[in-house]
Amino acid sequence: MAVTYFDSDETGAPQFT
Amino acid sequence: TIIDIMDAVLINGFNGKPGFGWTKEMSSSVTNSDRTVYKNKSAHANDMYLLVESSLQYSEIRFQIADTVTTPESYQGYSHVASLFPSSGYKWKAMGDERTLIFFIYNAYLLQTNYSNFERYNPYVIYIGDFEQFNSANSKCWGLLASRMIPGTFETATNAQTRSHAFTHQILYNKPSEKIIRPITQVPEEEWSEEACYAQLDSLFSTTEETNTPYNYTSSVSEFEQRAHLKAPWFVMINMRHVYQLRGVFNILPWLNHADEDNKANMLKPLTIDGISYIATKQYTEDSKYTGMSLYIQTSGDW
Repeated sequence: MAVTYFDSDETGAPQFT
Repeated sequence: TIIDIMDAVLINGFNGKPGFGWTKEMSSSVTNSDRTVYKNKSAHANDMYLLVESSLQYSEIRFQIADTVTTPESYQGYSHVASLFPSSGYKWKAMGDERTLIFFIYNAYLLQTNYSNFERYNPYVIYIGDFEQFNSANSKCWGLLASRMIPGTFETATNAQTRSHAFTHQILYNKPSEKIIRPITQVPEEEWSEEACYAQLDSLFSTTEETNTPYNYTSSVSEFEQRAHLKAPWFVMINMRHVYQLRGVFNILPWLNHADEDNKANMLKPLTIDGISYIATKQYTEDSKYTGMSLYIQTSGDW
């Protein structure tokens, strides 16, 4: 299965607040 | 919050990419609780439930896996609890698919600080979901690997994480001499209990002795990309008899130094080897600039 990679620096990423 | 992040990663996606394909099963109706239950799509006979919450009472975020969930407050057949304290401003990375999530939480300072301070800023790494199995048919062949885990449920486990390391810190990768962790829910052929297991993580040339040998290292990511020739998988062994392979986690040799030529961290830097992308972190070993790294998480291609 193709892996998906997300990063908090990407557009639309939720952050720790 | 961590729930917003898990919703985005596991369910909704963002930035033009879909979520991993997990399902969101239920959310707590208790006042001031954001406890949320997700479920993966395991390749094994049973899917895995993941409980996540940010605890106002203890200022932490917590993860736990379970076999069955009746309500967010009532669940059966569970692992130990992983908990940690990310401050506001922490960054995160997530990689995975419908079966498995690997999640990094880290202080952005890690990438700028000198090697003598790496220990303060090590990324927190958590592995949640399917393992691969070989000559067995464990219907619940999945787990929760974190750097420090505590027994009990979200209600009873109150002694939270204060250190941040890769998940090998507590999943002993060399010689487990005591039962300290329950990274899975069900040990095959045993009655379920809250009790810890012997848990050991291993990969080719992964021992402390090997990775502390300053032989054939490079400090340069680009040079490492050229020289790397052996990709060895990581395995978790439970109670000395059940051996499972971690998905997307490798030891790549010859080693890359913990610190680069400028004594900055090589951890979390993107690497490309044979057209596949990775990010690296390190095991819990001595904080030496000569420590070789042996944990690489695959971030492109197929797991």
